[in-house]
Amino acid sequence: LITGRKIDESLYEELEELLIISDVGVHTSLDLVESLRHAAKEQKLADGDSLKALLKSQLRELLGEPAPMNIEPGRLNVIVVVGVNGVGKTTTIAKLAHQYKKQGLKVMLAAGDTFRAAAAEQLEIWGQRLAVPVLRHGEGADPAAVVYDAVQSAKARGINVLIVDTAGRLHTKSNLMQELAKIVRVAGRECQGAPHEVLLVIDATTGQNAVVQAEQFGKSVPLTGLVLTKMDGTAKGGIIFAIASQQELPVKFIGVGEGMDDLRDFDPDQFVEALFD
Amino acid sequence: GLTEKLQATFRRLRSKGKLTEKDVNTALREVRLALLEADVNHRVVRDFVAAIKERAIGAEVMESITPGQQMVKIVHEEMIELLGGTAGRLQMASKPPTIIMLVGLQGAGKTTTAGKLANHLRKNGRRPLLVAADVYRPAAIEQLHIVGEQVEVPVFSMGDKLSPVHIAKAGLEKALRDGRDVLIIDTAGRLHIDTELMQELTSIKAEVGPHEVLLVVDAMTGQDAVNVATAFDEHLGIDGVIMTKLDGDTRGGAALSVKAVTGKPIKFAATGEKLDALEVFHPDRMASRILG
Ligand SMILES: Nc1nc2c(ncn2[C@@H]2O[C@H](COP(=O)(O)OP(=O)(O)OP(=O)(O)O)[C@@H](O)[C@H]2O)c(=O)[nH]1
Ligand SMILES: Nc1nc2c(ncn2[C@@H]2O[C@H](COP(=O)(O)OP(=O)(O)OP(=O)(O)O)[C@@H](O)[C@H]2O)c(=O)[nH]1
Ligand SMILES: [Mg+2]
Ligand SMILES: [Mg+2]
Repeated sequence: LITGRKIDESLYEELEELLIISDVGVHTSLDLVESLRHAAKEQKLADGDSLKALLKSQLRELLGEPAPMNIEPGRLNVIVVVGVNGVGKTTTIAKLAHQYKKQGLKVMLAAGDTFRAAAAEQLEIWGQRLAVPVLRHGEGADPAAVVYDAVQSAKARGINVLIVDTAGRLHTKSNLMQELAKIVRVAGRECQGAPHEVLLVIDATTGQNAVVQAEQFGKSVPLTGLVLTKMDGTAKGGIIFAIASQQELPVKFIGVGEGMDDLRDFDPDQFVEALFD
Repeated sequence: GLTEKLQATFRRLRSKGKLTEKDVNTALREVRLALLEADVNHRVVRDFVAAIKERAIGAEVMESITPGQQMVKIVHEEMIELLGGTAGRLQMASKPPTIIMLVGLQGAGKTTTAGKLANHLRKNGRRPLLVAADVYRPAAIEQLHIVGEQVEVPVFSMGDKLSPVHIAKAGLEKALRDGRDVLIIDTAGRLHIDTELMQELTSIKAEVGPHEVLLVVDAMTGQDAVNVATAFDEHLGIDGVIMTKLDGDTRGGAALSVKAVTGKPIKFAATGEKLDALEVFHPDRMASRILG
């Protein structure tokens, strides 16, 4: 859309539209295009290609540096996975478990979703496929009790990575957000430094509500990173730029399918490039 | 919300004298921003704003002593019209069973909605049968069995080794044998760009001939809603839409996008995780919500 063009108003409009259609959000998009205009004037840019390159570098800058997972050998690392309903938490946990197991670490899963129909069964099937133990209680059990038991069991068995699944929940439900805070507290009380990672899972098809999700979940639990799932669809996931403009919350992984191998380390350069495909 | 923004805009514009068409365009920009913030698809926004411009430059707004309020009234009315034009009822078949098929992206809420529909129909005196046609997702069949138990509706399943087409067909035969008058088929979540899985839906449809193919859409979906709805409608053909997770605080602009691009009615609004959280869709409530 851009090659060999001169810089004019319609080009700025096209770039703004590209951002909006990618779910970057109207306000973040307007801000980006505004600062693009200033920079283009300052740098006396003359062609469309250099304008596009400048926008890419702005977007890249917004994402910050890739942040590795806080997983260290020789200790029990605890990862808690949170997010609203249906975004891909349980499946992401299976993918993470697969990845850490391949790296030679001992992994265990905790079925912290004690509410939804067949949630523990879903995680157990993944555990069987991955040959990874799953600690669960019955339906309706207290998720904090599951986490408590899982940490004890993980310590006893010399587990390196304990990944805690939690029930999907809307950030508008304060009792459920309090339940999440309690799960995190219990993990911290029972294991030094835990949870080492609290990952918020965001569905790439989500619009502006993802910004509210990141903000509100962050008020209840200490988020350490984002996982952006379902990037194998047609959604661009531009919502991460809107989130990045409000808080530092690095994207650590991208989900690209429903299988245990469908997880990629987040590559910010590749992500920015893909926005323009 | 939008009302306050437009009132402020018009106060500023009117202080310079009589309103002009250019002033209305300035105000319409506020409407565009509000709709984009609410996740309405940008093309749908452009068409919507163009459509209301006619009324917006009429005497209704230009000669009103409260032009801001008038414009909001127009936006509201036009949006309600767009969201709810055609009747949103479930079409019951003249010869039972009525066959309902739920489709949509992964995680949209199909399985839960299947339970809610079964619950709603049973409470209205029907004899529904749920069919577990998701053979891919771990414990999907078990999930539907638990849901069916919770709403006291039988669930037909054949494990995960047979094709969903075969299972749907066998489910229909079971309904006929047992005198069940509504068949609700839960299908696996899939991407609209997955050719093979979209073909599977077409095969199920060809095999059992559903009276209602309902696209289940997560209310927090962003710009992509248009791609998904268009693809499902073009490849498969849908009869209606169910918006889920409306108990959250998402503005829900996807509802307007989906309705605008397919013309298919939004029949239900799902408003919670419990199996009684299903209501008939209210276009006026949705319009107020989108406009914030
Ligand atoms: N295409 C695609 N589907 C995904 C991806 N991640 C998860 N899914 C699918 O999304 C659906 C929901 O995934 P779950 O892992 O059950 O989501 P969840 O967040 O645990 O859901 P709840 O526990 O009910 O809140 C399933 O059908 C998954 O297979 C992804 O990266 N790509
Ligand atoms: N808050 C809320 N949660 C909902 C609603 N509908 C479904 N859910 C939740 O959303 C999550 C996904 O629901 P499912 O019914 O498993 O979704 P699905 O479309 O069948 O998922 P796949 O089969 O993997 O494609 C679950 O946690 C449900 O409890 C709703 O209206 N409100
Ligand atoms: Mg889950
Ligand atoms: Mg399902």
